[in-house]
Amino acid sequence: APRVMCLANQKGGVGKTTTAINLGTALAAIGEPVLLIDLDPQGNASTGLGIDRADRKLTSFDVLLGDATLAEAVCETAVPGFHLVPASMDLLGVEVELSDNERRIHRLADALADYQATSMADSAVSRFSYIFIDCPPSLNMLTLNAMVAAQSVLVPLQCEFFALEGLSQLLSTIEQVKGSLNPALDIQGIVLTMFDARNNLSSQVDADVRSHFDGLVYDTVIPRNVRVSEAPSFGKPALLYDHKCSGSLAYMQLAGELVRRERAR
Amino acid sequence: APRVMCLANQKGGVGKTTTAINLGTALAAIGEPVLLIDLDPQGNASTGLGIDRADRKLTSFDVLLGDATLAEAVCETAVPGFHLVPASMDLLGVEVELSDNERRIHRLADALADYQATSMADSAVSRFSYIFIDCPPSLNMLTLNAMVAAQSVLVPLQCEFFALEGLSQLLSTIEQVKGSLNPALDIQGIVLTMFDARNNLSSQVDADVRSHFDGLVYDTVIPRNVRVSEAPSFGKPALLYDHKCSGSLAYMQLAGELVRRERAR
Ligand SMILES: Nc1ncnc2c1ncn2[C@@H]1O[C@H](COP(=O)(O)OP(=O)(O)OP(=O)(O)O)[C@@H](O)[C@H]1O
Ligand SMILES: Nc1ncnc2c1ncn2[C@@H]1O[C@H](COP(=O)(O)OP(=O)(O)OP(=O)(O)O)[C@@H](O)[C@H]1O
Ligand SMILES: [Mg+2]
Ligand SMILES: [Mg+2]
Repeated sequence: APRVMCLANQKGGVGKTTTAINLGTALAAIGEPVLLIDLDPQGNASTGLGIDRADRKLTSFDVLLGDATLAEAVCETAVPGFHLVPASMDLLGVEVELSDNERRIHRLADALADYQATSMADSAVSRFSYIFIDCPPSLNMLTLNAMVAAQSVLVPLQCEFFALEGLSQLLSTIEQVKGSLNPALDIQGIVLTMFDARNNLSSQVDADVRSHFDGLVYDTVIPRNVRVSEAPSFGKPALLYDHKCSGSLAYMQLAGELVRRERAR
Repeated sequence: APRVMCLANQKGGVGKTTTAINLGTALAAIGEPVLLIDLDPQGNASTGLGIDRADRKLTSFDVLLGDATLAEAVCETAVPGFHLVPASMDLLGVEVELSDNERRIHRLADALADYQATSMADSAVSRFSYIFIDCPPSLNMLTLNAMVAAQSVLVPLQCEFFALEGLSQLLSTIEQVKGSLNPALDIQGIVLTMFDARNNLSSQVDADVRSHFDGLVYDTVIPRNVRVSEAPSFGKPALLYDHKCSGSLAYMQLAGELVRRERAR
């Protein structure tokens, strides 16, 4: 069965979407098929994988409402072995739409359970090694749905002071969800992003986080690299846009480290 | 009466808080007193102005619930002429706390109206030229409260592709609020942030935004400057941490441009 993880951090702009896209692409490139579920109304992961708004027929909103199964909403991307459930702005209305539904926090978990059952019975349904869920920058119902559906949280952490400040809040939220809604929820790991070797702040954050959470922090650090931020405007992951740039190489390295750590578990 | 504006953008990490802190400081420095209301549960604006979590006795959460007036929650900062209503994590629970309250979207507007009435009657209550509201990165009840209470939205826009993608959604949300909840709501302006002269992406975003929204975009562009991101770890605005750095100079220039445009309105 696939390993399901959500990319969550209520601090904005820390690299959740960029990590979902590029780590997903790198894992697919080394033969580990990935499904990415875009749960952010902004739909940046869908755009960054080249799925235009006009082409998003069935979305994660339809899945949460039960108007489509996960299998129906899955679509291909330009990356072999990397599939996507796209997002749309409709997600902004999901809290209101599901306000009377007792299972509203479990909608994604239920959809995934249904999907797993289908894929056991029907080998044509894609089998994934990893399922990623890209979350919006808040601890709202969408992020809660992701944390209830996932087995772990992958935490992208920008090497900046404000991002560090929010980490303890995020970790305590994960503990709360683990204690009440999803006992299986763990921390997959903390990945440092937008590391800028030219400034002290990055190394201070790196040293600080490793001293507090050593075993959880990946050895691989993602550098700040303009090619990574240019790629989404072409609807491509950095690995397709420029596979030799420092950002792409780091995401390939991260994919290897993630798989090694998974095997060692 | 003060000009009330909220700093809003559902895209995360675009410089909302950094602009609120540093533009506020710059305005206070040129003699225009400012009040900043921190409406983000992360409380980054409060931390960036040196107010430790332990010192936040009354917060914006207490004001929204009606447990404290705005006047009671206002506290001083290290910057003369710059006051703050701090935020706390309690704000995460405000939607649930106010779910039965019909005025839940108007709580901040009501508190501000009450404050204005008090300050007319009692000259001891600080008179501000500008009131800023720092918003979280989502279009939720907190941001709606800010948009209902404000006369305008100041939009920080990071010079990156994903940030540009979210702009049209933000502008349409502003139109919706203007049409239904707050007819006075306008766009104060769009300020380009984290502009990196070394890469094409920044100039492309700059050219793109000016071609679509020319009159709304400030001439002043805030450069990416590591001193700006180091300052919050010392609990200081960039202007106090390093008043000669490019970021501080840009925020001083922006303050002048904002005041000039206000006078010309
Ligand atoms: N390693 C990197 N080098 C340079 N730019 C990066 C890097 N990683 C991300 N970015 C850029 O930084 C910005 C923020 O990244 P991203 O949108 O992935 O963060 P996020 O956490 O998903 O944001 P949100 O909170 O809005 O969902 C984007 O414009 C992205 O292109
Ligand atoms: N001009 C700048 N130069 C360098 N770094 C900057 C600049 N402006 C902001 N930053 C840094 O970028 C990060 C994001 O900025 P900030 O937190 O102000 O954005 P925000 O929109 O308030 O984020 P959120 O969506 O989480 O509320 C912070 O770590 C901040 O220190
Ligand atoms: Mg994102
Ligand atoms: Mg902020």
